[in-house]
Amino acid sequence: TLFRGEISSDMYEDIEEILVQTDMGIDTVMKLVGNIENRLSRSSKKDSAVVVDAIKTELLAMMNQTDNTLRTASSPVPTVIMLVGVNGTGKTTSVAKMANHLLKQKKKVMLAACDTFRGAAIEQLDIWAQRTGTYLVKHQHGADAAAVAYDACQAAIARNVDYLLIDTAGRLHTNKNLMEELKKIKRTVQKLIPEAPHEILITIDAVSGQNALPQVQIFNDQLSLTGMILTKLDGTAKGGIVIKIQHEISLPVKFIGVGEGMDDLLPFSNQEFVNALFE
Amino acid sequence: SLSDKLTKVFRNLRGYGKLSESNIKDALREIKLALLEADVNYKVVKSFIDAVKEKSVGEEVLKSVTPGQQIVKIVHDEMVSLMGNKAEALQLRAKGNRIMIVGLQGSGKTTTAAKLAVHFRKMGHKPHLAALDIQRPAAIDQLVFLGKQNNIPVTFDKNDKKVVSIAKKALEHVKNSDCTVSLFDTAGRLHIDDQLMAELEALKDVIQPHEILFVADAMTGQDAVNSVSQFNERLGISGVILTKLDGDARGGAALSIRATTGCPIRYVGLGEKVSDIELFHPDRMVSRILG
Ligand SMILES: Nc1nc2c(ncn2[C@@H]2O[C@H](COP(=O)(O)OP(=O)(O)OP(=O)(O)O)[C@@H](O)[C@H]2O)c(=O)[nH]1
Ligand SMILES: Nc1nc2c(ncn2[C@@H]2O[C@H](COP(=O)(O)OP(=O)(O)OP(=O)(O)O)[C@@H](O)[C@H]2O)c(=O)[nH]1
Ligand SMILES: [Mg+2]
Ligand SMILES: [Mg+2]
Repeated sequence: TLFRGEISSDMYEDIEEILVQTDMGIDTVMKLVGNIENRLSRSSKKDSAVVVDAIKTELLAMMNQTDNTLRTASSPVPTVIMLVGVNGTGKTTSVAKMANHLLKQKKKVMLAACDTFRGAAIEQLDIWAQRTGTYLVKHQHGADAAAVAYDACQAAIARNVDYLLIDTAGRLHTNKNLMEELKKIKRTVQKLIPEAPHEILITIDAVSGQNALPQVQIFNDQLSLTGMILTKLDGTAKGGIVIKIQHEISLPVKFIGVGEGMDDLLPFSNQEFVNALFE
Repeated sequence: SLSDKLTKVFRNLRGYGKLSESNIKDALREIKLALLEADVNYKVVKSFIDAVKEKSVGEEVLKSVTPGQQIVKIVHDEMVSLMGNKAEALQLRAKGNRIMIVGLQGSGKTTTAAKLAVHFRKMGHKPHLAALDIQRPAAIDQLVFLGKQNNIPVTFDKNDKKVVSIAKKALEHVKNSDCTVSLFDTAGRLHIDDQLMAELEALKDVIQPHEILFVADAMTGQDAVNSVSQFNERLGISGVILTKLDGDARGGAALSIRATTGCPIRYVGLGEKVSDIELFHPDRMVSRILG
């Protein structure tokens, strides 16, 4: 039990400390505490155990009911999933994990190496392609990322794959040119497969603080994201910022990353996530 | 900005009298909110606010500035004294410098190792890089690529499955060369992974580094104190490098890290190019955190 005895004003300070340290943001916490104080003051129960349940209920409400399942193409075209996000947040590793996840479901998967910029980015994805037994479309280092995407879509259609996963280079949301490059990749994919990309997922590092919100807002503004992947949840960071993001943008978390291996990807559950905030 | 908010708070306080606990209560709350929004750790904010309160209460309200500006100055000065007053660059000796680069996954270690190598060469040193990440796919390729791109020798071995043995090879190469500073890039790892933290301790034993630099992402939130204090406890960190400061993250983790470990922040990463590294300026960081 997190709190003992009668509900007190000290307790609300402890709640604030615990929740703020999950990175959900002081404004979210104050709103939540306000709602709870209101509710509990009208309730006859004075035991502190009631408080944790009240917080969890409130957090779930803040998270908005969002669909955490992966979209699939409605017609016999490959489902295109594009991974975007800030540098080092886990895009390439998440592409590998998703490929593995889909292969286990007996789906035909293809990968596209659209990070043509960073040193050994193509080699990194190539190794994952070999480990998962997936076909990788790649050009040389420094090639046009949109050209790779175009080739990959053509190959995916020709080979009749179920899923095409596109890995992109890390970039800051504040870099206008790099955001334009992503939009170009998206337009290129749309040329060949009009309703693609069916998913544009942003990776958010669980270690991120409040900056994850503008990251998601700007990426979403520019690309219309369909979901998030919350990575590195196997660390001590709680990733509470996704609560704030969901509260503001209603963007679902489709998966969580819980390690560096290809099996370390789990579907996101609002309830499990909220429970984990208190562990 | 914080100073606008504080000016508002003190709108009703006249130009005479003292700053008291009651009239600065709202100001302290504004400061707390601002620091938390800038990602400074909750506990660090608490003790920081206490320090500001102590310095503010009893202060004469000056006639030349508004009470809001007065408090801002107290906050600013308190933060600068925490962060250090000036840049604290790495002090290298003429030769034989050994530097270990450590940190969580994806924070920017490999890129930073190359940046530091080039930076030291500009200062007249002969740098050397050692590829000790044998776990991440193509990590060795990445450092070898950066070495080639910037004409820096790299010790690596794709067939050696023991990082300690590769470290020894690197030390041997450096000994038989005219290199003056060797940088050891390590695999990203979690501070709670006991086996991998023990691996770093074993590497430290073999390398006997003069510097162990913790590379942290500027967008790190509340968790900054957890990771850096574990790394510091087990290894002893001599300095910190804050990366991706070219974004718009406020960088409050810098204050959390400094307050928790006392470790100086040496450099900041300002982009993906090898030249995108600068000395850390505490006063600039303070302005950034205070918005
Ligand atoms: N512990 C842990 N590490 C992860 C997770 N996901 C990725 N990583 C690690 O984080 C580091 C960066 O992962 P990448 O997949 O290269 O990240 P990225 O977003 O593709 O990076 P850039 O392409 O350089 O922007 C690697 O060391 C990964 O092994 C996770 O869920 N848990
Ligand atoms: N914008 C920006 N990107 C950076 C900076 N430093 C590193 N990066 C990028 O961040 C990503 C991760 O960098 P790495 O050097 O691979 O990180 P790492 O800590 O070695 O990763 P692991 O070895 O997997 O733990 C890459 O895309 C880098 O180009 C920086 O200062 N600014
Ligand atoms: Mg990548
Ligand atoms: Mg690395």
